[in-house]
Amino acid sequence: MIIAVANQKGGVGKTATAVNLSAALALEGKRVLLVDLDSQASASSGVGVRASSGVYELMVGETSPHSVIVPTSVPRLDLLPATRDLAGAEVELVSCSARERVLSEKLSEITDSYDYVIIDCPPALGMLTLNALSAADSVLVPLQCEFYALEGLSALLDTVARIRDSFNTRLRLCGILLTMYDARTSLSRQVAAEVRSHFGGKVFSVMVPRNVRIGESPSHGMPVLQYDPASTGAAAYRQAAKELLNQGVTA
Amino acid sequence: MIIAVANQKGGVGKTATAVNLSAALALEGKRVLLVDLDSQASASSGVGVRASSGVYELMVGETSPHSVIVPTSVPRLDLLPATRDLAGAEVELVSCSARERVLSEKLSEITDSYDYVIIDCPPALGMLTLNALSAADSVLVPLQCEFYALEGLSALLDTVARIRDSFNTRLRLCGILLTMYDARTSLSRQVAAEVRSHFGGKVFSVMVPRNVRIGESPSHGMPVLQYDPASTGAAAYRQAAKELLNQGVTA
Ligand SMILES: Nc1ncnc2c1ncn2[C@@H]1O[C@H](COP(=O)(O)OP(=O)(O)OP(=O)(O)O)[C@@H](O)[C@H]1O
Ligand SMILES: Nc1ncnc2c1ncn2[C@@H]1O[C@H](COP(=O)(O)OP(=O)(O)OP(=O)(O)O)[C@@H](O)[C@H]1O
Ligand SMILES: [Mg+2]
Ligand SMILES: [Mg+2]
Repeated sequence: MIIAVANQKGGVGKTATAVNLSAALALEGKRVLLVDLDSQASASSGVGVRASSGVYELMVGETSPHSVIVPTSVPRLDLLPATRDLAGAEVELVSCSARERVLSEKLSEITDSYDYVIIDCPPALGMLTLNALSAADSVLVPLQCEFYALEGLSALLDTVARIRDSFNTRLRLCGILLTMYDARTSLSRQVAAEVRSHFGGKVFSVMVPRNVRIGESPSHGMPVLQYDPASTGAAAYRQAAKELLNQGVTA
Repeated sequence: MIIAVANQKGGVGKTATAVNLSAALALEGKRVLLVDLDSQASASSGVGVRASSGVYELMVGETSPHSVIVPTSVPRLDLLPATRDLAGAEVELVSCSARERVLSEKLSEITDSYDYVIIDCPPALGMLTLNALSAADSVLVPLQCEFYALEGLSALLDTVARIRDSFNTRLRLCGILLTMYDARTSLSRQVAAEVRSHFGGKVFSVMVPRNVRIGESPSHGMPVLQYDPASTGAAAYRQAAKELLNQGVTA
């Protein structure tokens, strides 16, 4: 099962979700590959890895997946890291033939070795995110409980529909995960209520609260589930993993 | 004076800074043009404008600036709006000749009518941000007080240096503005201390606090300086405008 974690709005918790959901699924006994598709390499540093080659060499070069995939400190969680060169890939891929399907072809060699492949996308609907959507079985949309969050959602869902019609007929919406929820502000409560009324069962029941432990954990190079397993942030991502696993059962 | 508000890291307060600093400068009596270069059109909706044509038509079409610039509810503040079509410009501009200088040429017709032109950039170092940096006299970098904030800064400053050496010799760093500062968390205090020790006088004295009024104001289509002039957020942006105006005096 390949899941793209995508939202072109910046800073909504894509990387926090990709890293911590991957860790939660691995701690539930699943074999997980986290793919870092953002040239900022936040997901890579979030699991304590600073690599010299990775997904850029895989997509644009001749490298095989096995030579760039690395283990992490979380049992059963591997990483396909990002490097700064990835920033050039957005433009370089434009001139490739079958440019939207490069990642999907490269990943096909290794998907059998994992139960879940989780792809962290950059904040844009460019070539890298289109590659992730073309490779994915489903897309998980982190949505910050802020006003601007709703503005970009229709553009994202239009893009998902377009990819489903052209490159990837199996692509479905895995769900919308509300992030940085702060029960003390009416803004958070209003946005959460509006998203649930629009998207109903497509919204994960759990909301990820604003929790400083989530913001601190990357500076220690580990997911919040390792850094502070008792935190509200860790509990929320464990719950999101359980909801995801239940989806698989009833699918 | 053209200022690009840029940082490829998402969700760090670029739009909040572009909108509220523009409003604060206008309320200080300056004539200001806010340019929305993000296809999410957050800056446009942040000043209550939903346009059918704007900077895309200006850069890729044959429109003149005067036919797309609109007034806002803030006296002396005009807007050059974004529309969704702008999402296609990243790729379309790649094949233009002098592709990095398209915006600079189009803006040259109107820069004499404004004291400040403030450009809100998308969260990427793509063609649109390169156009903004080529057109700008200086770049203002909003920096969220979070761990990931420091990771992308060197890539951004490398890009600024590259643009200065090739397309725009006058481009300088206007300053780094710390945003979403929360004095209660050690994470915020650590990041702020680290940035000041690295960049010294290049960091604005004022820090923009995390303030829910800043997050609420876009849903009312107005800058926080109009929505809640007494808020800590409004006060911080008034202070940042004063610091900016003082830079001009001693430059
Ligand atoms: N629930 C949360 N509570 C507190 N801080 C959070 C939470 N989720 C994410 N953060 C922090 O907020 C910032 C933005 O989150 P993150 O980097 O995961 O977003 P993103 O969508 O991946 O950003 P980008 O668009 O740049 O890729 C980071 O500093 C992160 O550590
Ligand atoms: N100081 C602040 N206090 C509270 N909320 C803030 C503050 N600054 C910005 N926000 C809110 O945080 C979110 C992210 O800010 P904003 O959209 O300005 O960032 P950005 O860098 O422009 O994002 P993008 O990378 O998507 O363009 C928005 O919902 C905004 O309203
Ligand atoms: Mg990210
Ligand atoms: Mg923005």
